[in-house]
Amino acid sequence: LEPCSWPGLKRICELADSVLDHNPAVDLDGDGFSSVEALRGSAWRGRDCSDVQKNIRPGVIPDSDKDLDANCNGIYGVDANGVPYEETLCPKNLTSRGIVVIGDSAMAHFHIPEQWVDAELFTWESFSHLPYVLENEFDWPMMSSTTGFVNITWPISPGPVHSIYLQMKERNRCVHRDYQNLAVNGADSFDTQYNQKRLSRDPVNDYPLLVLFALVGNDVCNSYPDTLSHMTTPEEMRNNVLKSLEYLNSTIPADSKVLLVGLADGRVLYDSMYQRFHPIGRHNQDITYPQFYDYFGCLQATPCQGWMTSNATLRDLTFERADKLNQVLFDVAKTYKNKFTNLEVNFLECPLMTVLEDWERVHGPGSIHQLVEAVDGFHPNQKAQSLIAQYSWKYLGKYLPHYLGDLNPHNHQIRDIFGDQGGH
Amino acid sequence: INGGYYCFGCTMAVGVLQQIAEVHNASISESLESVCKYLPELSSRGTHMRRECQTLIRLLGPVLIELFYTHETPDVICHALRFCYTETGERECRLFPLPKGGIPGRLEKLRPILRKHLVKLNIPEF
Repeated sequence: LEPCSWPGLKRICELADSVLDHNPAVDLDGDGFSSVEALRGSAWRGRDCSDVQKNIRPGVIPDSDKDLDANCNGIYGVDANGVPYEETLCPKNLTSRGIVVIGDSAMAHFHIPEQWVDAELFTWESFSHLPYVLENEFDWPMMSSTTGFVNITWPISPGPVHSIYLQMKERNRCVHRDYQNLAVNGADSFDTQYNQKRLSRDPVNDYPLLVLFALVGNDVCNSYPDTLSHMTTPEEMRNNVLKSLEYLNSTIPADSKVLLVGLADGRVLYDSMYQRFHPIGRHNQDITYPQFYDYFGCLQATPCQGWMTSNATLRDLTFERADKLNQVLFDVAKTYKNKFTNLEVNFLECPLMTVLEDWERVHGPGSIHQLVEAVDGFHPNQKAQSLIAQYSWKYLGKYLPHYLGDLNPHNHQIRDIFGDQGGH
Repeated sequence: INGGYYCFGCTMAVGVLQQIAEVHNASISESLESVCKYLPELSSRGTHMRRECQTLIRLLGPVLIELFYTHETPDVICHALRFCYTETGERECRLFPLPKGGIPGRLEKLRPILRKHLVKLNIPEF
């Protein structure tokens, strides 16, 4: 019996299928940027201020922006002396950098509202946003640690928003809207060979980039019962990452920076969740996270047999592989740091781990569950996303300040003249 | 396997619906009626979410109501509706506590109810 053929479910399945190519659904000029929000539009990449002209999009190095806003950063026109604002407020000698994240569901910020599953928190109104959530693949990139830009006040998406993009914009308001979130749920280093091709950047006419290559789980996560034999091997990882770096080197502007982010140690999930009730079991106190994980695994629908299991040996073996893959990422970053002509490579240990450790130190043992998505019991939640952004920003400022671009001394003027620069 | 995501989605949806009726002191038929009310008429791709939802509830509502009143667990209900099944050689997947008689035993008992409703739905398997 095929449920998607049932009346009523058919259209919903079609809607789900339509979002699976991960490209902006509305992109008239084919420049990779869209003027609508969902379906891989401006929730994922800076809003296109003209969807009929390919050379007008976020990230472009503008000619003068006297009459139009070629890079959609909201800065255009001329001052009283006839000098273009873009020239004076975003001078050419200032290093401006857009931000891109190539990653997985943790980077896209996968989130299923708790109100949809816990009967005590349930409200019918919370379902009014269902199509928006479906069209965004259950992801909330607009509130994520790398490309978040908006505080949505719906009760189904609570928590603070901090992101590397917002900090970069705070540092230099000329990079307004210059973000691309190319993360895909379930993506590993193999899928990324395809996903990275959705990056939209002209190596000659656009500003350089800060690229986060952040596949924090799926190279050790899969839904197979014999999960270990389906994990990426160190050799495959090296091969895939090098291919990705070569591809980026050939397609992004010179002076771009790449950060290889390490895989998470997912053992912390089980350790912090195993005694807790899953939202669907809270009312009757009859379903714990281990039961939920095992059910998910039994259906082979789990995002991660290796971490989401009550089998401690399997969790340890998964860690061993993740550790080996991290070693590969570290070695690649060290060996190829300055070997590519257009980009510099560095390694960053998975920031989530430091965030969780710090949280537990401050809030006490057993408090880590406060940073985990309640419904899937797997992803970092909104609070964690925000803390990841804050930690990553501090790390970059301390150890890799040249990754952030220059501080723009004209930020106040930009704010005074252009306000919110057209918003997002 | 065993229904995968469809089974998972059905079990969660039925589980939540059962608990909503309990917590919010609403009857199952009231809860079912409310399911579609808050969905927008149209999504941005022109899908009539509310209309689709109403069609589904009209289709499944009567059998769901009857199964709810026999106090079946969501696992049993989703097996009855064929969103979940147990493939040969695979273990049975279950999220909620095991019902008396196990899932196959409950399904056997429910056969008359299922036959009555599912034949009406013109689903060839029944």
